[in-house]
Amino acid sequence: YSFFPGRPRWPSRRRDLTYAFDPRNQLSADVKRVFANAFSRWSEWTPLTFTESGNYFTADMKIGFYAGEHGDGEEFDGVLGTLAHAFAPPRGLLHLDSDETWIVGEISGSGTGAEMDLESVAVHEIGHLLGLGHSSVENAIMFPTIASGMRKVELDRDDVEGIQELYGSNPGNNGTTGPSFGEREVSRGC
Amino acid sequence: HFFPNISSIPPSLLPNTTKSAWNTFTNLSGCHSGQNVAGISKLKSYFRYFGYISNNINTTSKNNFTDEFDDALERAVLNYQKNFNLNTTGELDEETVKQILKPRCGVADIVNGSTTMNSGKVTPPPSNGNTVAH
Repeated sequence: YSFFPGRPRWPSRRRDLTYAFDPRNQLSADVKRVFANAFSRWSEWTPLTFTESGNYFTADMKIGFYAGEHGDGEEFDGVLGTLAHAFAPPRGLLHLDSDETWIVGEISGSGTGAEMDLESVAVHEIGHLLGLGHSSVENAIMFPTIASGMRKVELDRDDVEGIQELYGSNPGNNGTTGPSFGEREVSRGC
Repeated sequence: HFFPNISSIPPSLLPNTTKSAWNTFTNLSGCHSGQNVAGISKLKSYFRYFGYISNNINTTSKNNFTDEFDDALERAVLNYQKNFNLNTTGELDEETVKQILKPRCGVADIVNGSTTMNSGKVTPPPSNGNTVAH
C-alpha cells in the first residue's frame, strides 16, 4: 500500500462521512446500491461510517459520471483506458467515465472485453477518497489496473493494513484487525 | 451505460474495444532504447500522466514529446516494471505492453516523485523530479 504525499486523511473528528451523487446523472437505485456496497467494504475494517446524503453540495464525498473533459483537468478518454479517478482527502471527488460499459449486477458471461464491474472500480476509488495510493500487490484492491469482465471487491490484507494505518480498526470487531479474510470474492467472467 | 449483466447489453451498444485509448501501444511491443518509432511520443504522454516522466523532460511544450526511445523513457519503463512486478528489462517487452494496455485508474502511480506503490515505502524523489497533479 501507499499513501498520497503528506498522508492526507479525514480528520479524527470526522468518522461519520456522507456521500452524494451528482443529481445531473439521475442514477438508478441499482447503481446507488453498488456504491453503498462498495463503501461497506471499507467501513467493515475501519471506524469510518458512510451515509448517502440527498444534498450533493454539502456531502463530504461527491460521486459523478462524466465524459471527456469535465472540469477538473483530468479528462476521460472514452471506452477503456482510464476508467475513473478520485482525489485524496479532504477533497472528496470521485469521477467515473460515463463512456464505459458498466455492469451493476452479475459480471460473469461471455462479453466483448469492454465490460467493467462497477463495484470493483468503486471500491478502488473509495480507497483513494480515504487516502490510499496505489499498491504493487496484484491482489490488492488498490492495484491500479483491472481487466474487463473481472470482479474484485474484497479488500486484501495489504489494503486493510494501509487503511488501518490511517484510521485504525473497526471498534465493532473488539479491537481486532477486522473480520477474517475468508473466501475472497474475485472472479473473472470472460 | 449501465447494465445489470453482460447478456443484457444490446448488440447495437457493444463498444468497439479496438478503438480504446491505448490500443495503438500494441505496435510498440519490442521497442527498446535508441529506437525512433512512431507512437512513442504518445506512450511518453501516458507515462507522464501516471507520474513516471517529469513534466519538464525532453519536451518543448507540455504535449510535444519526441518519438525517440530515450533515457527518460527507459527509466520510466524500468520504474513501471518494478511497480507492476514485471521483469525489469527497460524494454517494451510483450508482458509490459500487455500490462500498459489494461484499463486502469486515472490516479498517478507516482505523485510528485515522492510515492511508490511498494508496501508503504517512501523512496527519495527520482532525479527527473516527476510531478503529477492529483
